[in-house]
Amino acid sequence: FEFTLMVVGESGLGKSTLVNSLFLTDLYKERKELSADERIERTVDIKRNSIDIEEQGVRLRLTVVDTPGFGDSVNCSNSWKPIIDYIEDQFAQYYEDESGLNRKNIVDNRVHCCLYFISPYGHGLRPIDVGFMQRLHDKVNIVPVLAKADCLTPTEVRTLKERVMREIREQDINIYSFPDCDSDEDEDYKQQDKELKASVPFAVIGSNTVVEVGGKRVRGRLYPWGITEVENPKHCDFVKLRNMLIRTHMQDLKEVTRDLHYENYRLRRIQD
Amino acid sequence: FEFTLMVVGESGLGKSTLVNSLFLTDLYKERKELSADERIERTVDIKRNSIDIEEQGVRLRLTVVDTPGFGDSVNCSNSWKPIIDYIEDQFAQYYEDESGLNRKNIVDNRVHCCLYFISPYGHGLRPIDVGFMQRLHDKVNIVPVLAKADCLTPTEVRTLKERVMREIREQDINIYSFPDCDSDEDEDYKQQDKELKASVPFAVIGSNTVVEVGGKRVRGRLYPWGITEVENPKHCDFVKLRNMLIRTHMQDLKEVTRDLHYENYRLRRIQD
Ligand SMILES: Nc1nc2c(ncn2[C@@H]2O[C@H](COP(=O)(O)OP(=O)(O)O)[C@@H](O)[C@H]2O)c(=O)[nH]1
Ligand SMILES: Nc1nc2c(ncn2[C@@H]2O[C@H](COP(=O)(O)OP(=O)(O)O)[C@@H](O)[C@H]2O)c(=O)[nH]1
Repeated sequence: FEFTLMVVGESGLGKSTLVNSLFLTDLYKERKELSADERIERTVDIKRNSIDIEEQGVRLRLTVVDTPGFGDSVNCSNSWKPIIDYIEDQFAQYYEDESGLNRKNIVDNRVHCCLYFISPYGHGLRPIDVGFMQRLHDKVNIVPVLAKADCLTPTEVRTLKERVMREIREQDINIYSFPDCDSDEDEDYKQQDKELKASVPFAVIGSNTVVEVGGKRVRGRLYPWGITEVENPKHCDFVKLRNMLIRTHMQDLKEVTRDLHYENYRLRRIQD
Repeated sequence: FEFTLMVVGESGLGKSTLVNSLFLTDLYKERKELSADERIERTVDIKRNSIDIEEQGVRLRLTVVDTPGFGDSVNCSNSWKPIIDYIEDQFAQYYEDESGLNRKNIVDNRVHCCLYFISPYGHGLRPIDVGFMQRLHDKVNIVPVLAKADCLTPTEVRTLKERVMREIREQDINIYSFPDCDSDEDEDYKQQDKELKASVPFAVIGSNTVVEVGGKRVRGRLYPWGITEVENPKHCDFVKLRNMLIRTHMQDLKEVTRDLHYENYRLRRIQD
């Protein structure tokens, strides 16, 4: 099994912490911190890291594509271009391999899902968020997440989610939409599926540290006023996001990439 | 007594909530929320609001200058220009009034202090923060604050403060520096003064809501995992900032504006 996940958002939104929490890894231990000077110079980089993980007995080669520099500089009006180019380069590569002699051993590097991190500022989508999603929604499955959800009270989370979804609709952005579940599924499953759809954008908290809560050791963040627990559904949607990505929707994310986004690319290639 | 405070930072960093908390007002109740579309179009606005408040028996005309739009658009490379123009326009106005006939009744609209909000979501100063402070540090007293400090654990607050101060030094930025206290002050005062200097940038939390904690009603934010209290020194530096602005350092902020920033402007005017 191969799966490629792209992670996009301004630096400091907890992206690497979240990826490490999702897959219980330490993918970023060699990342070096840039100084303010270096960050002023930078443009968007594309970095790829692969790890083999095992989920529920299934071995998975997970590739995480990072986009450091996105949204960081003073002028971000080209922040999305390197990302668009990367996604289309993978389509191009696949297209050429597919038409080649050795079709049996194609390596599929296409991006199956893009986690887009929305800053928990509280007023809704920012211009850079709209700009990115409008240009990428027809090239990759976008799953928006509200980063650092522990900065928001439950009321603020609800308000922000409603606002973001309304703005996504008003701006004609097509984020990844969960398929309807089969009518012969049991009631429990249908209920979970309904709650999943209603949770978007997923409000997430991530943590690389383990804290003790009520005698149990959990991943969380220790504040003077309390402990936020990553896997506590009353605190955030981390568990929903993880289940969706790794258990219930990985297959569909790959199929939509193949049958919709790559297909659009292929048709454009044939016509040119 | 007149005092003009300018507030600068990206939208959503809790600036209006903090100003309301500092002065126990509701300065922004008529602010309308912009849609994502409107925010894409916008450039930096300068808005001024004045209120009369009483602090410790002293009546004060407080003017708050807001800079909505700063740091919000996709291309922020001119975000600071309207702010520089505004500050210099107030100097120009004062300069002309000072050389005019009616010197006794000059209205002093010069900006005495600029609270610059640093996002808690970064790894240190962002390019826009450096860009702003480098251009404004010789025109106005800059007091940096770490916004929404309840997003940071105590360790993260310490690390971010050290990083920000180191980057400020490395980038040759001159933020407002607290005067040394007189050697004949008592030990308590000297200790408080030392702690004040060591707290910069002030890590602040603001709140428009009152919550009940241990039988007391306090300003704070109610989370599922606990309550952050605005005026609890174990939670943030709000009280330090408020004391500095309103009690101990208001006079010095006005004097430095007059004797340093305005004086620089005056000398440049004379030479041109
Ligand atoms: N409040 C809060 N802070 C977080 C969270 N996840 C990570 N952080 C902190 O945010 C900072 C930046 O995290 P990092 O994962 O490096 O962000 P990245 O630049 O987006 O990869 C670190 O100090 C993290 O400890 C979260 O869910 N909530
Ligand atoms: N986590 C956190 N949120 C805050 C704080 N202060 C304000 N907020 C919330 O942040 C959002 C934006 O606040 P606002 O004052 O309007 O920000 P402004 O756009 O900078 O003026 C609102 O939902 C506030 O309730 C704070 O200290 N911590």
